[in-house]
Amino acid sequence: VPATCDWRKANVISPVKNQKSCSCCWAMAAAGNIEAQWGIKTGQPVEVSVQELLDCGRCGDGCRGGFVWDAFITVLNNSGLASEEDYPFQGAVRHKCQAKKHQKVAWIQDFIMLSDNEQRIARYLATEGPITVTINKKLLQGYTHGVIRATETTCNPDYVDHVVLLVGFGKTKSPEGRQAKDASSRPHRHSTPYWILKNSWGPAWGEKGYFRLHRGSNACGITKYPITARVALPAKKPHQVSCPP
Amino acid sequence: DSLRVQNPGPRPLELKEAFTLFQIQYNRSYSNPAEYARRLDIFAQNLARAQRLQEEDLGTAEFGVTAFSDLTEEEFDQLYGNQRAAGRAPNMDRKVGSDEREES
Repeated sequence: VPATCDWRKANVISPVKNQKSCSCCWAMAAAGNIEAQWGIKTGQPVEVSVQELLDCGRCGDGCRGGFVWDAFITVLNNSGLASEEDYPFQGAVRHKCQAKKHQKVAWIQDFIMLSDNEQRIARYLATEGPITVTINKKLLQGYTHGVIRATETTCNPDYVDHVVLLVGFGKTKSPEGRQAKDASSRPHRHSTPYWILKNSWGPAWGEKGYFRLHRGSNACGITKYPITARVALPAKKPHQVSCPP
Repeated sequence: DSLRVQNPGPRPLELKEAFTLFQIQYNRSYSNPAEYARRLDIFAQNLARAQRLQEEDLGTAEFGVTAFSDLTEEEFDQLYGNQRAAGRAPNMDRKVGSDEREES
């Protein structure tokens, strides 16, 4: 496992989306996962249709929540996804699947759930690409920036209600943040390991649409459902990209 | 503690100023004075909560005014939470699939 990894630097992460009043974090994270995996495995950046996941899902109203695995099942059933440009996000479910009208721009082989071990998650992230995780979003309402280091009391890891895309990890340079945050306390001598996560509340929220969670303490239940689609093309010459540090 | 002495928290006038700035930044308007007063109260509670979270957080995170500062926790959950999946999920064997490609 490398010390740092940030897939945003590899041009495989699409711009931060805004789910607005549609509770479709699960579809946005799934789309981001497929985009990243497709970009890494094929070398071609792509932006896929979240609306197709909402309109064509087997569970109905995707704006009232959903599961990442259902998004992947929709992709498998439809033999891929259309582009965001062809089948754009409307912020509401239209209940009329338009999948057959549009050309597929990306598809997946299958999907898997990873182990709940943060070291193994980091290894998979670094070697294979971004994955979706489901977390407790309690601390995100007032989050502006920095690394959230929660306890089980401040952020229950067993209650998870928001899906986001894990795109990297790193460590703060000691003593980042805390010194400025609280002048009365001594600065931390140790750096803080963190995960980098892509949210779907627009680029104006958090750190340009992203946030950071402490790595190594199952912060806000990040290890509960680490799920990823897998993209494998029968290419003669497989495209391989390493996670940029 | 010294932090509280230095930053005693927003006083009523400062709070209203902060709320006005919030309304401008996030383009918020309210239908009547009662709704304005209710949202101002929620805003104040969220700022107090943000300050408490910042004191409790063990990392470098900062909490403060966001686009969601005029929403109660319940409203925030309803609007942005994954209600269908919150806190529960279908029973599943964690061994389904594997992160080792060779084993799949």
